[in-house]
Amino acid sequence: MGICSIPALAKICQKIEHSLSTTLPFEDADGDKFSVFPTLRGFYWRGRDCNDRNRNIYPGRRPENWDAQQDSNCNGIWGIDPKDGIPYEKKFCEGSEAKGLIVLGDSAAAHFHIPPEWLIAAHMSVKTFSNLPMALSNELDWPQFSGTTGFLNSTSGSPDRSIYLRLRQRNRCNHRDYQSVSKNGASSKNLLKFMGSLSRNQLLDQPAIVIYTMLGNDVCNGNIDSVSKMTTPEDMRAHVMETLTFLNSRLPPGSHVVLYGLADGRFLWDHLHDRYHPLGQLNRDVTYTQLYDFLSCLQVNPCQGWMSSNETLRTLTSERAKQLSNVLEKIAASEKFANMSLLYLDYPFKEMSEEWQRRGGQTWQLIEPADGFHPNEVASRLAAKFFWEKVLQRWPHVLGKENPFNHEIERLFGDQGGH
Amino acid sequence: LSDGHSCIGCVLMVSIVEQLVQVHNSTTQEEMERLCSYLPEKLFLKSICYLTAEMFGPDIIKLLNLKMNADVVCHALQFCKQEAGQPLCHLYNPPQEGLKRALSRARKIIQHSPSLTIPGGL
Repeated sequence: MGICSIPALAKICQKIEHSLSTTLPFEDADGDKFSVFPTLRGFYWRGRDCNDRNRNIYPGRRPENWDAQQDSNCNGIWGIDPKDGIPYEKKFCEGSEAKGLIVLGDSAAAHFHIPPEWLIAAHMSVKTFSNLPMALSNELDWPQFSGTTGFLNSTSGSPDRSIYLRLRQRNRCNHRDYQSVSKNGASSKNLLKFMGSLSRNQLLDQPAIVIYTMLGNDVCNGNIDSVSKMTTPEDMRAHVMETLTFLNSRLPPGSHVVLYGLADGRFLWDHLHDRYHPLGQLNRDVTYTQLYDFLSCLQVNPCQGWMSSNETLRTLTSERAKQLSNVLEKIAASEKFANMSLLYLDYPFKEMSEEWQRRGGQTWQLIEPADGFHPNEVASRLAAKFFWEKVLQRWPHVLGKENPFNHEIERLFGDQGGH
Repeated sequence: LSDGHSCIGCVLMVSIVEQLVQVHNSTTQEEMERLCSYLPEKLFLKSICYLTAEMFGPDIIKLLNLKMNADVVCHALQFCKQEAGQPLCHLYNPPQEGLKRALSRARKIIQHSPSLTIPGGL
């Protein structure tokens, strides 16, 4: 019953527990916070280490001696052009405004996902559960497909790429420079406990775009008296200022922090309440209303405020979310930091829904079917599209220039060592 | 994991077994084995599944054969617990005879089951 009580496994259990609580990679021989192992906070979460025996080699650092001898920043560009003796990294990346992407977020940012086929008896086979161990060792998150740091091809057929892939396409020197410091249940308050796992050296590394995205856990909880447990605007301001002070102490000059507003989760109930949950599709006997009530009764509802039949509570939750978003917007407009600029964006659910309908879809198809709560892969990638378009339109300097050598890099270095 | 999560896990598993029986027009025993056979060996998932089926399978078979639903099975097996002063939590619509009566019937059927006396409980 307690597998970790077996002496031979106790040590590995402790190591896994440490990895989960600190959000640091389980397998990281040189301790540089980057890994060659995919799961357990490895390279599905932050760019793959290209040398796990040297703590001075990791994604996102400024190249050492223009990477003439070795690829010190793991972007796949290294060596010297024999024609003129100039290192390729200098030739292609110098002055290119290379930068990384860091996400401080919650389960939506980490892309929490329970595949519906795990719950639908009619479609089950050995293949259905082949990805279960991977999902379990990633806390049921799939950051490798997320709209923020996702780097693998979409499984949903979504044509929209993640923010990281767009940043990489804009400048191939950014290859592998991503970090997802996201955790299920993260809020403005508990982020302070694990944001130390962020890896950025102010002196040695490239600047970064940090996306702060906590879509709902400041107003979401499983308490019967949900409203009294929500973050207050005053607390929100204090928590965010603490996070920003920390970031300012870590980020290299020229970095940018984009504060994302909270979602208005009323769409969950509005679009799902009378639909059938995957478990109820065979016999038409489990609706999302039943699922929400069941979770509330067990006091494990991830968001009593929005996943509820009580309309007044849903409205109150949205009002508080709006107040907290206003706090973020005010901070972005009024606070100044030496090493980073602050920007604010609303969570674009309305635009996402309209765009999806334009493409022939329906709004409910943007919500994770198994949990009836999280944005699914299509929604995450749509959010990435709107993020990119807005930033490009309002603050193009944040994304850096388009690298004119991208084709040359691709021709010479192919997939740059992959991800 | 809280008691609530254990309850959800049980209701999910029992529901899936129940639906596999329906889809394959087969027996509960066969479908529990089928479900375990689908799971990968990694992380001991298959072994854990077979062990769980060994421990709770006989009771689940008895109760599902009597057309009891996943809520009733999981309450009877004590994966779902009713907290004092709280309602009896259920995912499915209660059976015609009522949830309490069905549960009391289920408890009687498995009252001497060895799975209810596992050291340390569930």
